[in-house]
Amino acid sequence: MNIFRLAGDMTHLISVLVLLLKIYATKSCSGISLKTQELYAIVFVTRYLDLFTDFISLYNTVMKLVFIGSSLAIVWCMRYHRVVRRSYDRELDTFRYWILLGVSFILALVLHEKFTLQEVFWAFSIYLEAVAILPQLVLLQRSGNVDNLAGQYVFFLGAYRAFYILNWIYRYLTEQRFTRWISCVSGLVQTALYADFFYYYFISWKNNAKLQLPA
Amino acid sequence: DTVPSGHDEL
Repeated sequence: MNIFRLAGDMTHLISVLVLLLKIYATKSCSGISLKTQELYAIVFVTRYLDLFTDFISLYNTVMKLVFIGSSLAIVWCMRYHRVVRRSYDRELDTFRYWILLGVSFILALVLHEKFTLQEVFWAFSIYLEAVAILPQLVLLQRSGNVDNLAGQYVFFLGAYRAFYILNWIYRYLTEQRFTRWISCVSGLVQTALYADFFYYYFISWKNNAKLQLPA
Repeated sequence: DTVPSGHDEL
């Protein structure tokens, strides 16, 4: 564990807490893409298949349970909670995410570390996470005005993978046999997808204005 | 036990 990875995990945790706060405090999920939440639930379930077979540390196990539990809870809330579900922007959240699932799965069948069920699903979850934010970014652009909590959620979600890139650089420099190209390349793509969001987020913060994404 | 293919990250 290094400071970059810890910072990344904490930032990721903050993004989940911000989203839970938004949903429970405002009883609304306006501006949040259910499709991105469902993709993230799939990412965590397929990545943590080793949850009960490999014990790495208490921290690792607890965080896995938190991410799986929170992502499923958010999907449940947005689908079935009688108050929250009413504020879901159904007509704006129309990204055809089956494409993302299909491409990620085919890529995982071709590019993986070992051809085992766990490894193929792990690679699938890494590729899927890189593109899982797309429905959310499209929804933010379509809904124009971005409320603070939704903007902060996406900001922290993007920042966490940027910390992980620093973690991979650090591990590459300090550990002889650290080669994890699947995560690194995928993480770079993932962070790059946030680039324009970060730019407009910074502009809105600098001008102390509402976050406006160009349609 | 060594974690298969080093998945010690979240």
